[in-house]
Amino acid sequence: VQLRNNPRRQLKKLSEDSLTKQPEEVFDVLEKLGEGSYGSVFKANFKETGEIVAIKQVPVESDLQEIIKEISIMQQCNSPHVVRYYGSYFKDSDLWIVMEYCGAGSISDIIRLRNKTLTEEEIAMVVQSTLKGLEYLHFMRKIHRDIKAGNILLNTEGQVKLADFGVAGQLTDTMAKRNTVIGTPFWMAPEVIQEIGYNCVADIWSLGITAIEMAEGKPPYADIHPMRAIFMIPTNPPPTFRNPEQWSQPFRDFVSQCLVKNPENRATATQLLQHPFIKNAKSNSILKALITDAMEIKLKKLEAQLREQDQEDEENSEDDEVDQGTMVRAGPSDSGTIRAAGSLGEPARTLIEHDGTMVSQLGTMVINSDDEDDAGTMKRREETMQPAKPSFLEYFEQKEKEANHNSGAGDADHIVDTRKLPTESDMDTMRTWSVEELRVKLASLDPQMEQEIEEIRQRYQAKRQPIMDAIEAKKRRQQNF
Amino acid sequence: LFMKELERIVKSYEAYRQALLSEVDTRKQRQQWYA
Repeated sequence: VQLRNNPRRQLKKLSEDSLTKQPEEVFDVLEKLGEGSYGSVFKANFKETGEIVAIKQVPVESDLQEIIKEISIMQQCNSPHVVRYYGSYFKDSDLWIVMEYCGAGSISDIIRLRNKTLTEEEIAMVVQSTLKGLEYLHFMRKIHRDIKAGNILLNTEGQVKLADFGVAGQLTDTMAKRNTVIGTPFWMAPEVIQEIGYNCVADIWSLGITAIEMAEGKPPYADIHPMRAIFMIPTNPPPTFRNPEQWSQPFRDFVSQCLVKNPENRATATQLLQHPFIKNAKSNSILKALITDAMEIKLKKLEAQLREQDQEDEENSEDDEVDQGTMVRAGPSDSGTIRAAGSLGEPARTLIEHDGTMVSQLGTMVINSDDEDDAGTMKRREETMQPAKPSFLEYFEQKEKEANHNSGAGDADHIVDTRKLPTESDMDTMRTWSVEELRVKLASLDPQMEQEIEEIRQRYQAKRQPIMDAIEAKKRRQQNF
Repeated sequence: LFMKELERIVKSYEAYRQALLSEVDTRKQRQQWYA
């Protein structure tokens, strides 16, 4: 636990020289930090400068297109509030993505380690920086799509950074609203669940949920099965705090402004940065105590683990390593801290954490991959007026199928099923047209088809480009880019 | 996927074209009948 005050060397990007070497010549991989979307993340030492970096190792057989999209988005970002990308390597069957290291881990790691939620002051600071990151991303026409405490990282200086762009999306002018269901169920905005198209303010809803998560230790509906929660989010009024009286009026107001169901009436990141709760946030030095505390606990746990390994006779004491199961709010006048239940246990104020089954294990869900999205599935469903099965139902069914058979189902069938064929109502409309109108329609079919083909071609080209660039870069730099 | 998309577009337009042609044909037959 060292909060060194020495000025950090600011690695901007790996040099051509570093990129042409084998990654193990450039880095010493130190320890595994955890599992991210699509791969494991390791802490590593950049030998040239001694700087610590994070390396995400992703098996190349995983969804390369998604990974390249993640790299591409990180590459385009240059903000102190967004985790930086330094370069990538191909090593055996893995892609190594070298990124900025955030030594204190994620906000959810910190909550879990300390078994304490954040105070309002701490939340205000974290949310302020997150909003700055979101303002930047949204300005760049990017949606994060998976804002939650687990994706907000802290470095040891208390700087807050957005991470995990595994599901982030780029908005284009022709596609101002996306309709891919993506994110983590409890944090998902109603319009995302409803698949009615969404834009940057979907991240603001997730931020409101994250603020509740930081205050209460888990997002609303976390005790409910995600399948039910997913029905409840669009139908119920916006969620609020379990015990609203325990939180200040500015904080409650801030959360209520994030959790506005109609996205058109929801505040933007820029507007929320002017909210009194955010404007009065203290500097990031207030997070240092929290970081020191978390890192001390982490160190103690590591030491304990090492001792345990030495004393093999100790059995399975890892159970109380992370989740104590029960969390107890310290007291009504307290600033929102919850502690491990023990002698303080007052049943009426006990918050039960269900071993994280609902919240942490479900993780991020990705429905309607962009391939399907681009294939216009949503549009086609509307056109043919067929009662479409909600994508999240398909998601859960697929998850179950995977769990049962561990086998992939035919995507091609799905595409064939959604083929646009004239419906009965189309035929009825045709019957009302004059012969001249029918002829005009017939004449316009070819240009229309050509236009649609051209649009599809351009969309695929846009998707293909980052992959082609990566291949080109790989060729140029002898494996690395 | 791109090829599948192309196939889908072409087939759906073709189906629509056939429906339109058949409607034009019906109208022609109807006109002939009335004539």
